[in-house]
Amino acid sequence: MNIFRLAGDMTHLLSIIVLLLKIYATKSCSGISLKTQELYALVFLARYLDLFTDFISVYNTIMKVVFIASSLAIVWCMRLHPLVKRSYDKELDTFRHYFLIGGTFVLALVLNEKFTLQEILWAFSIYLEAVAILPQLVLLQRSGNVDNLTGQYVFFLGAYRAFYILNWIYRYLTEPRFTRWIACVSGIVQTGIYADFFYYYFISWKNNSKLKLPA
Amino acid sequence: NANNGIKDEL
Repeated sequence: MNIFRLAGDMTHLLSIIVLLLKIYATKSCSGISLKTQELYALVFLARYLDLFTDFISVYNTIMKVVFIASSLAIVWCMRLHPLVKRSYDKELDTFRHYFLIGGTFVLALVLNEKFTLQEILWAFSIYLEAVAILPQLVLLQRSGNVDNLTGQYVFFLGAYRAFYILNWIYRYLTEPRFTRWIACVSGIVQTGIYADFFYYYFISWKNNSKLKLPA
Repeated sequence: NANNGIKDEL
């Protein structure tokens, strides 16, 4: 474990806490894409299959449980909670995310470390995570104004993978045979997708103005 | 280490 990876995991945890706070405090999920939340739940379920087979560390196990439980709780909240589900922007959240699931799964069948179910699902979860934010970014562009907590949620979500890139560089330099090409290339693509959001987020922070994404 | 397929990262 290095400082970059710890910072990345904590930033990821923070993004989930900010999202839970927004939903709990405002009893509303307006501006949040249910499709992105469903994709994240799928990412964690596909990636943490080894939760019960490979014990890495207490930290690793606890974080996996927290990520799976929180992503399922958010999906449950947005679909079933009587008060919250009414504020879901159903007509704005129209990204055809099934194409993302199909495309990334086919890619995982072709590009994986080993043609075993666990490795294919791991690669699938890595590719899917890279594109999972797209429905959310599209929804933000459509809904025009972005409330602070939602903006912070997306910002932390993008920042966490940027820390992971620093972690992979650090591990590549310090561990003799560390290569994790699938995660690293996919992580760079994932962080790149946030680039324009980061730009508009920085502008709105600099001008102290409301975050607006061009339609 | 990370090469024997064990995914030690989240």
